[in-house]
Amino acid sequence: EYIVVKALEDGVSIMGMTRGKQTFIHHTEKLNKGEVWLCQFTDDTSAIKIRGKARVFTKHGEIESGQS
Amino acid sequence: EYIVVKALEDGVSIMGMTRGKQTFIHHTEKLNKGEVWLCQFTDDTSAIKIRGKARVFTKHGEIESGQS
Amino acid sequence: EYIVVKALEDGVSIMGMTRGKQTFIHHTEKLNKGEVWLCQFTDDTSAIKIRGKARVFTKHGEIESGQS
Amino acid sequence: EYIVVKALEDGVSIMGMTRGKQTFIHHTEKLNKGEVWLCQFTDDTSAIKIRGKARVFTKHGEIESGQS
Amino acid sequence: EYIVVKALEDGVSIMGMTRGKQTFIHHTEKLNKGEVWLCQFTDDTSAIKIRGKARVFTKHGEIESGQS
Amino acid sequence: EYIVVKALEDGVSIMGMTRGKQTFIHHTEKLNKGEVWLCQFTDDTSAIKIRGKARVFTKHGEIESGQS
Amino acid sequence: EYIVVKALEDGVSIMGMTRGKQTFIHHTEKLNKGEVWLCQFTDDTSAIKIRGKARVFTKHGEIESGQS
Amino acid sequence: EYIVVKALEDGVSIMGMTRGKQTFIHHTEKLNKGEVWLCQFTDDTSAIKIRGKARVFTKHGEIESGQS
Amino acid sequence: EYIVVKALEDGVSIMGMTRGKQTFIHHTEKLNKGEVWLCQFTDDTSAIKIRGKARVFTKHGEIESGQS
Amino acid sequence: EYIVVKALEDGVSIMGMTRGKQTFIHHTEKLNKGEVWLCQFTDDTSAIKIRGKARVFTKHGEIESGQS
Amino acid sequence: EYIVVKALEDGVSIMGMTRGKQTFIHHTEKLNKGEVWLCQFTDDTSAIKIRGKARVFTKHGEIESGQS
Ligand SMILES: N[C@@H](Cc1c[nH]c2ccccc12)C(=O)O
Ligand SMILES: N[C@@H](Cc1c[nH]c2ccccc12)C(=O)O
Ligand SMILES: N[C@@H](Cc1c[nH]c2ccccc12)C(=O)O
Ligand SMILES: N[C@@H](Cc1c[nH]c2ccccc12)C(=O)O
Ligand SMILES: N[C@@H](Cc1c[nH]c2ccccc12)C(=O)O
Ligand SMILES: N[C@@H](Cc1c[nH]c2ccccc12)C(=O)O
Ligand SMILES: N[C@@H](Cc1c[nH]c2ccccc12)C(=O)O
Ligand SMILES: N[C@@H](Cc1c[nH]c2ccccc12)C(=O)O
Ligand SMILES: N[C@@H](Cc1c[nH]c2ccccc12)C(=O)O
Ligand SMILES: N[C@@H](Cc1c[nH]c2ccccc12)C(=O)O
Ligand SMILES: N[C@@H](Cc1c[nH]c2ccccc12)C(=O)O
Repeated sequence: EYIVVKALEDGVSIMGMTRGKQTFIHHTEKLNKGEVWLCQFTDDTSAIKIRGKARVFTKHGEIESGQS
Repeated sequence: EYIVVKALEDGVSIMGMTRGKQTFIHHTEKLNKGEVWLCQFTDDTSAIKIRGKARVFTKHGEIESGQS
Repeated sequence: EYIVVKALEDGVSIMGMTRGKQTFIHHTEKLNKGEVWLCQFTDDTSAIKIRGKARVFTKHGEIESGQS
Repeated sequence: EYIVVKALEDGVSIMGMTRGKQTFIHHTEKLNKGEVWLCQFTDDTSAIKIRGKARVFTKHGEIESGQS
Repeated sequence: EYIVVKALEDGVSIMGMTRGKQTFIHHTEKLNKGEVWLCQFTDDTSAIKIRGKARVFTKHGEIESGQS
Repeated sequence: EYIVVKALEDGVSIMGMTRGKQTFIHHTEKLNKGEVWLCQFTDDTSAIKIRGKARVFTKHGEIESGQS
Repeated sequence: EYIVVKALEDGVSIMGMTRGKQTFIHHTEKLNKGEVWLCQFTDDTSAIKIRGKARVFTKHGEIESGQS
Repeated sequence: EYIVVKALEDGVSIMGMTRGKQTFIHHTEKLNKGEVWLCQFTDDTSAIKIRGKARVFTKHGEIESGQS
Repeated sequence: EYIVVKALEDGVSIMGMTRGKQTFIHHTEKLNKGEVWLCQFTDDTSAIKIRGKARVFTKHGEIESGQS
Repeated sequence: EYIVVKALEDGVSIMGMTRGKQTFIHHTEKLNKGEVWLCQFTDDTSAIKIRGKARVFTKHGEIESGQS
Repeated sequence: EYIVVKALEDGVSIMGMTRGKQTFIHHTEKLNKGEVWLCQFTDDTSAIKIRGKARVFTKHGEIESGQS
């Protein structure tokens, strides 16, 4: 399983949350406008949080993040 | 299996419930409006509770949480 | 496999029944109107009972619980 | 595999039959009108019998039990 | 794999046949009109025989048993 | 994998053939008109022969046996 | 995987060929008109030859054998 | 995976090629017009060559061999 | 996974390339017009090269090789 | 799972991110206009970042990266 | 998983990239116009680069490489 994120503005944050009993951010990826990020759920990442304006492509369809 | 949640207002809570004989909240993630949270069912999370106005994308379709 | 329940009134009960030779309630989750609960069948839960007015999303479609 | 049963009257009985060389009832769940019961086939349950007026949602479609 | 049987008259018989080198009836379930029986193929049951008027829901569609 | 047979006349024979280097009949089931037989391919049965007028429901569709 | 053969004339032959380095006939089943034969590919049978007029139902569709 | 071949003329050849570092013919099956041959890819056969006029049914559709 | 090749002219070459750190031709099969070749990807073959005019049936559809 | 990237301009960068507790770039592939890159998620790559104008083909559809 | 490449001009290059912590070219296959190359992702190849005018058939559809 992987998701795809296309940043629609600079400074979009993609936060990988730890798998396991604790839930905290282990990595934040910053994307500039137009950059595309593809990532899996992994042994280390069981949740992902997205902040900023972006198009998020998932198995449940395309979802737009951001304040619009 | 993962679900996707888009907060439609500030202060949306996503509560991860423990797997096993006991069922209690092991993590609460607070989302602000427009933020998107993607998460799996895991070794530690076998149920999830959502409070506040949000769009929840699941394999059974899109469901809106909140009092509307 | 997971199901999704959206409470349509306060006080909806979701009862998790034990897996194994015995069948009794190991957890009751109370939902208020608009709250959404997603849960799996697990090593500890092989049956679920729902009381009160709610929309239940399952692989067999959407079913409404309650007296209506 | 799980099935879903919605009781259309009080006193609907769902009988779980034992898996193995013997076949007898190990649990009877009583449902009141509007209550919804979701249950799996398990290590202990390989057959299920339903008595009373209910809607039964299965992979083979929706079947109505009862005398109607 | 499970099948679903809805009895259309009293006295419908569902006979579970043994798995293995021998084939004989290990259990006969009697259904009254309107009762619904759901059952799997199991370690102990590799064939099933149905006598009397009933609707049988299988992966190959709905089949009506009985003399009609 | 299972097949379903509905007898359209009395005396329909369903012969289970042995799995392995030898191929001979290990069981013959006689069906009367209207009776329904559901059976799997198993460790002991790798071929099945049907004689007499019956409707045979398989993954390749419905086939009618008999002299018609 | 199983195939289904319905004989359209008497004397249809179904030859099971051995699996392994050698390929020879280990069993020939003779069908009379109207008889139906269902059989799997097995540890002992990796090829099947059909002679005479019959309808052969396979995952690639229905094929008619014979000289017609 | 199996394929199905129906010979459209006498003398159709089906050559089974060996699996492994070497590739040579381990068996040639001769079919007469109308005969049907069903065969799998196996531990011993990883390629098949067909010579003569025949209809070949595969997962990629129906292909006609021969000079036509 | 297997592919199917039908030669549209004499002298079509199908080259099996070795699996592993090295990539070289371990077998070349010559087809004459009308001959059909079915082959799998195997422990020894992880790439295939086709030269000459042929129809190639793959899971991605039908592709014609050759200079046309 | 693999993705496909077609560069629409010179100098498109495809960055493979490490799998595991740390997330950093282990390889950057530079593509010139028209070049096509196909790559999997692997034991060493659990996220991929794309910078520059390119067409990205994924299981969630075709996405265009770049500033346009 | 395999892909198919049909060269539309002479001198098309297909570069197999190594799997593992390092990413470099372990094999370059040169195709002449009309030649078809089918190849898998393997233990040794986790990425592929294509240079020159060719049609590339993948699970995400048909993509044309080259400067056009
Ligand atoms: N650490 C948690 C992260 C998580 C996954 N799904 C969740 C749902 C809600 C809250 C936290 C989570 C886990 O691995 O289970
Ligand atoms: N701790 C419970 C959580 C749970 C899952 N599904 C449920 C259904 C109802 C009540 C609780 C649950 C379990 O792992 O089984
Ligand atoms: N304890 C039972 C619960 C159950 C599952 N399916 C049922 C059907 C009917 C009655 C009880 C059940 C079991 O694990 O098997
Ligand atoms: N104890 C039986 C229950 C059963 C399953 N399928 C059946 C069909 C008919 C009769 C009984 C059954 C078994 O596990 O096999
Ligand atoms: N005892 C038999 C029952 C059976 C299954 N399929 C059959 C087909 C025909 C006759 C008997 C059977 C077996 O396990 O194999
Ligand atoms: N004993 C044979 C039965 C069989 C299966 N498929 C067949 C096809 C043809 C003839 C016999 C068979 C076997 O197990 O393989
Ligand atoms: N003995 C051969 C039978 C066979 C299977 N597929 C074939 C194709 C061609 C010729 C023979 C065969 C084997 O098991 O492999
Ligand atoms: N002996 C070869 C046969 C083969 C399979 N696919 C091929 C493609 C081309 C040439 C030969 C082959 C192998 O098992 O791999
Ligand atoms: N020997 C190579 C063959 C190969 C497969 N896919 C490729 C793609 C490009 C170049 C070579 C290949 C391997 O097994 O991996
Ligand atoms: N090193 C991380 C890379 C990663 C995968 N998915 C992510 C989502 C967000 C941030 C980082 C990641 C991991 O293997 O889990
Ligand atoms: N050596 C790398 C090759 C690779 C696969 N996918 C990638 C994506 C981006 C960059 C390199 C790669 C690996 O096996 O993981």
